[in-house]
Amino acid sequence: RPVTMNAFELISTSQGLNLSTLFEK
Amino acid sequence: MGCVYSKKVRRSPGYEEPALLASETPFTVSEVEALYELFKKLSSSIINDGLIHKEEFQLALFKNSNRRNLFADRVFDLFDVKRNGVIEFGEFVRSLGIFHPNAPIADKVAFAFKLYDLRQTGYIEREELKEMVLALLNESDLTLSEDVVETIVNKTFNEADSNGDGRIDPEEWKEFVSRNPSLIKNMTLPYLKDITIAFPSFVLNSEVEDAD
Repeated sequence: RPVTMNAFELISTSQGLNLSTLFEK
Repeated sequence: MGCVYSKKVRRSPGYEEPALLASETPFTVSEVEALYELFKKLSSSIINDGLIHKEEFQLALFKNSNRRNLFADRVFDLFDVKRNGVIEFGEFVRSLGIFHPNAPIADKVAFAFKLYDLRQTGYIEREELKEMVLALLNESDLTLSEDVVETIVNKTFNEADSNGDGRIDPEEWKEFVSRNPSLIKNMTLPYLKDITIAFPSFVLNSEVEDAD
């Protein structure tokens, strides 16, 4: 149900914000 | 004779003492040393100059040095405190400190605000929010109609912009996050608690230095 989605919640799923990948070997 | 100089370790430009960085961040000295191992790896992946360039940051995030992304650009710009186009070691550690599980929530909330305030006006504008939603959709190969995007943006804005002036200020953001704590979930990296396990080779380097 995308209409009820919080825009910031949606944005926070961006791969560009997933810094845990910096720690991948 | 030569022993005195044999302990000279090549440091990156912008290197700062782990003890100093540990005193300003949630990291311990040995965790900062472990982060230096990670930093050296990231900062030598393309250009071996001990500084993290945008391409190296993109390579680490996406396994592709050419993959541009609005959010990765914003994170890079915020890490690059001196705004000289590269991330130095001190900048790297201080910025990652915000993502530490023990870092103050207020720091995480403020960092997220700066991240989303794309044009650095001190407010998150409706246009910026829409731009970020579109960027996310584009990145995820998701297609939503213009109407649905408008609805999502409007609904979020109506909830966050409590004084109704058409933009989200830092106070409104703080209040909005306190009602929706999951919004700053990505401002915490659990990895940072085990950084010495993830990058244990600092032990070896420390021993080399101490041996002198």
